[in-house]
Amino acid sequence: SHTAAARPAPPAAADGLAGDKNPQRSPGDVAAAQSPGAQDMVAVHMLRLYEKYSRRGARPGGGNTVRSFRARLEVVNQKAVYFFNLTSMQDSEMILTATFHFYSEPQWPPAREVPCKQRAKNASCRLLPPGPPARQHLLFRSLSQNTATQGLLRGAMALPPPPRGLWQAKDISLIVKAARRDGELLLSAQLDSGEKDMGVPRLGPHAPYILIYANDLAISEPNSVAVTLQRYDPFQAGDPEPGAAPNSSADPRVRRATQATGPLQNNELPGLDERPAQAPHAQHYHKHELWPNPLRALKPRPGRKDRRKKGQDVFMASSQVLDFDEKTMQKARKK
Amino acid sequence: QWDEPRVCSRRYLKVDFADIGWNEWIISPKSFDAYYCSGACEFPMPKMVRPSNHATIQSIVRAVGIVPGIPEPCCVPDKMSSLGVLFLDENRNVVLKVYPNMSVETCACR
Repeated sequence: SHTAAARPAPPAAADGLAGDKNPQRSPGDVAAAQSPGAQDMVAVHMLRLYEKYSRRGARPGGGNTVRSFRARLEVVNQKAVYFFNLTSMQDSEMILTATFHFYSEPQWPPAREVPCKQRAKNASCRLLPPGPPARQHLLFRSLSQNTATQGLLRGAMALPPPPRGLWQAKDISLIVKAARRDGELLLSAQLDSGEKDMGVPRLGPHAPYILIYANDLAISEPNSVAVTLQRYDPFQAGDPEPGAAPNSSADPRVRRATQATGPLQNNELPGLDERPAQAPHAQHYHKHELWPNPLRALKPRPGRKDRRKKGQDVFMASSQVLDFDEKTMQKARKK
Repeated sequence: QWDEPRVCSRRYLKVDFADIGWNEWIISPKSFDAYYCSGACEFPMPKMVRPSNHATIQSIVRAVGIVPGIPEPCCVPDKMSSLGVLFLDENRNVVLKVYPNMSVETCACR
C-alpha cells in the first residue's frame, strides 16, 4: 500500500480531470497543468506511471497499456457502493493485472458510557475504552450494463483494520478477468464494516479507483496510434459555447501557416529566362531539372561587339543595366 | 535548408499535438521529437545510408539503365523508438499507452 498526501485536496479540484470551466483550456491541458496536490489520486498515480514508463523501452507491468477507472458513487440500501464502467477497454487488450486502490481509516465503534459510582472520594468517572476497530469487508459484484439487480458476487475480502488512514491496493485480476469473460463490464465495490454509513458519503480525493495493466495486441498494427488518438473531440459540445461569438472557432489551435503576402516573387534574375529560345512551345521545365547541382554555373557574358549586333531593342530587353540616350545623359549631368 | 546533406539522412521534426488537434485529450507529452527521413539514394550509395541488398541491386539496375523507369530506392526510417502517451479516453478516464515506432532513430535506403 502507499500513503497518500495527507492533506485532502479542495473539493472543487477533486473533480480531477473533469475539465476546467474555462472553455479555452482543454481537459488534457487542465490535467497536465494541475499540481499533484490538486488532482485526485488516480491522476497523480497515472502521472507517476507515465513518468516511470515514458523512459525508453520501459514496459508498464510487462504490457504496453495502463487504464484507470474512476468510481461512480451510489447509495444502495443506505450503503455507499462504488461503480466502475470498464466498457472502454479494447478487445485487443489482454488483461495482465488489475488492482483496486482505496483509502481506509480505522473505524472506531462509539465509546460506551459507564454510570459513575461515587463510592470513594477520588473516584473519577471513566469511559470504557472503545473496542477494537471494526473489521471491514470488500465486496465485488459484476453486472452487465442494463440490469437493475445488484449483480453477481465476484469476490469478498476481509480487510485488517488499518493502523491509520492510508491508501491500500488489492489485486482483483481474477475478478476482473472473470467478469470480462462473462461480458459483465460494470463492476461494483462496497467497503462494508457492518455499520450503516453515517451521513451521505461523497466522492472526494479519496475516491477508490481501479488500474488495469494490459498488453494491447493491436498496438504494433500499422496506424495503431490513430485508432485510439485520432478522433473527434470528446469534450467539444455539438454547438459552440452559448456565450461564444457566432464565428469564433472553438478550436484553440494556433494557425502557423503564414498567408502569402502579394503575388509570389520568384528568385530568378529578371530577363534571364531558362526556357530554350528555339522551341516556342517548350514544356515548362521546373528550375531544379535545369540546374543539376544546387549551385548554378554562371553563363559567360557575350562580348561587347556581338551585343551591339543584336540591335538596340533586344539588347535593351536582355541587358541587366539600364542605358539612356546621349541627350538624357547630358541633362542628367547638368542636374 | 540548403546546408542539409543531400544524401538520405534523418532530419529534425518536432510534433506539437496542439497542431494536429490532439491536445484536447492528450495530457502528456504536449510535443515530441519525431524526426523524418529525406535525401537521395543515388548510385553509388555510401555505407552510411545502410542500403539493403535489394536497394543496392535496384540502384545499379537504375544506373545502368537496362530497364527504363526504375526509381531510386527510398529513404525511409530504419530504427525507431516508442513513445508513452498519457491521454483521456471517451469516458474521461486516464489511460497510458506506449506506442511503438513513433520517433525516428536512423534512416536507410530501401
